[in-house]
Amino acid sequence: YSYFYGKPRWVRLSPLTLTYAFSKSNTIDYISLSDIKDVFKRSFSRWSSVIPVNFTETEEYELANIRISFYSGDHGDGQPFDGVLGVLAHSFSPENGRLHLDARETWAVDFKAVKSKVAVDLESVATHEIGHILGLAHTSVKEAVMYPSLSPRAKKVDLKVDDVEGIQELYGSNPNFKFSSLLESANSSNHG
Amino acid sequence: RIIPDSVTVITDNSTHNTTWHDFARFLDIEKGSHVSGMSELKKYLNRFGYLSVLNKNFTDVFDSEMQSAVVLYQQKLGLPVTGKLDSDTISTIMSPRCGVSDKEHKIHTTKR
Repeated sequence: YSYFYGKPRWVRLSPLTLTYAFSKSNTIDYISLSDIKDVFKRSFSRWSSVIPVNFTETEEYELANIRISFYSGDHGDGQPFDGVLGVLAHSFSPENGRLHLDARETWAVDFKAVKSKVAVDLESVATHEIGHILGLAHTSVKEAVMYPSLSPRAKKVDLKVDDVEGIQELYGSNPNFKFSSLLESANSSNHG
Repeated sequence: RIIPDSVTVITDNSTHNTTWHDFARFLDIEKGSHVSGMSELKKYLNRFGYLSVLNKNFTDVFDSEMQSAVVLYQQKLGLPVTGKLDSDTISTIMSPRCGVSDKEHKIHTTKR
């Protein structure tokens, strides 16, 4: 695992609660907002299960700590999106809170229902980008969520030891988290 | 025949993004080679934090700087370190990815 320069993190009183909101104007219309919200809720909960940080949705986009938007092409932050595949999303280090997804990707919440060869799993990318929002940079560990690339139709949503160790160095451990549960989960998925 | 309740069929428009797809033609190109379009690969390596140059007029030559960038890329992405544009490296470069630079000191914020 690695960090951004200066190892920035969200500095608030513990236990830390961060709010998040979805842009109403910069979004996609072929996945329902409730499905998008469910995806992000699951993604946030993966991180909050390992660190003492809570995430709460708010309707007040401008005031939210984490602001989630879908954009196409040049959207004013100096890092234009490039259309189908290529760059899928990007986000900003703490305590900026902007999480941007390329609206021109074929985002999927269920590959059984989306047959496109270029479909990209929204939950995998959401989980990865939340890692950046919290302060993790890219890792060299291919199996980890924070590895920079993701193939179309691939799913990688479970945090690996590398992700967990990295984020816990920034925020400490959730008192209810046990590393053994992570290893058990990894074993069961390997044998599954 | 059982028909699923809901299937979203979206046109495969992968041809809309051909920039990285074209990198396939650089497979096995070695240091010292001059290949038209190599500058695009240099721009990619620059964008993601592997090739830092003051002058961004990238040439199409696979030079020493480019080789160092490839080595760095292979190290960072957990690939076999060969310094060459082998199949593992090219296929990883062509994969869709996060837009955040792999350089660990990349901060995009502007303090107001």
